[in-house]
Amino acid sequence: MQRQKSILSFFQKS
Amino acid sequence: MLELRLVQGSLLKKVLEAIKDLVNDANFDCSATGFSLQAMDSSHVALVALLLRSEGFEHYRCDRNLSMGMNLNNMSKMLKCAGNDDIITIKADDGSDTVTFMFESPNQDKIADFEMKLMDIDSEHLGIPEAEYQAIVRMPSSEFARICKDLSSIGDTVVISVTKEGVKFSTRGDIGTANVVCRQNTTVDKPEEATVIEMQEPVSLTFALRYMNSFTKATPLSGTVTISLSSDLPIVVEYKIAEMGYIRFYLAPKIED
Repeated sequence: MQRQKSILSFFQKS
Repeated sequence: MLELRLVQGSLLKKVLEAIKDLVNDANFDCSATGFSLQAMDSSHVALVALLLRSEGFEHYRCDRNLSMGMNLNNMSKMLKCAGNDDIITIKADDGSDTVTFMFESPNQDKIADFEMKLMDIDSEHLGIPEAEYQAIVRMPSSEFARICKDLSSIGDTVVISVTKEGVKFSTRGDIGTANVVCRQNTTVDKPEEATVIEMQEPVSLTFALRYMNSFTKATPLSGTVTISLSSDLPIVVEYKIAEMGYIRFYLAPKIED
């Protein structure tokens, strides 16, 4: 089973 | 006061067509650097970053930094009213809750202005760190669009693998499997027809084809697309906008649970 990662787990709020 | 005059107005029309299905509402930021946008899709899986540098405009006046919230579908409706050869000027007064798009025909015999309501958008600006990528592939944008479209008729996800053999796009679905391999090819008539692969180390990642297909709506902006891959980062799909800047799409990978 594959899970879609969120972009928020890579880039931080600035 | 903001006044940005873009002689090649079709560029702005194409930019809107490239992003309006991915993002509903976004803040356009205007500064001395240029006209830019950063926005995520509603499920926070993809991010688009646009930059149109100030030098690319015939006239660029931006007295102070301004952020204008726009509904991209409405903006697209207005820009569709501009002819492909029209000059487009974007105007806004300080503190105004509207933006005006002015369209001038090339021989100045028709001038139209469309005023659009701005909106307040609570957007989260993300810091995108500079990164070294394990593999960077440059290929004709039409070829990449064709591959994404073809594979999406077979499966929902694409595995993109870069090895010294080339770049492989693979999918599988109920009816079967598909693999497309593109090898480096620099012996072409025009530089934009080349496929160039810069690989530091092999990399293989899985992505949702629905998003990839959405990104390829930027194909009319550039003859080439640059795809950057690293195993611990979102893929970057970049379309350069001649002499003005770029549109970059970031997509988070799918991982095995």
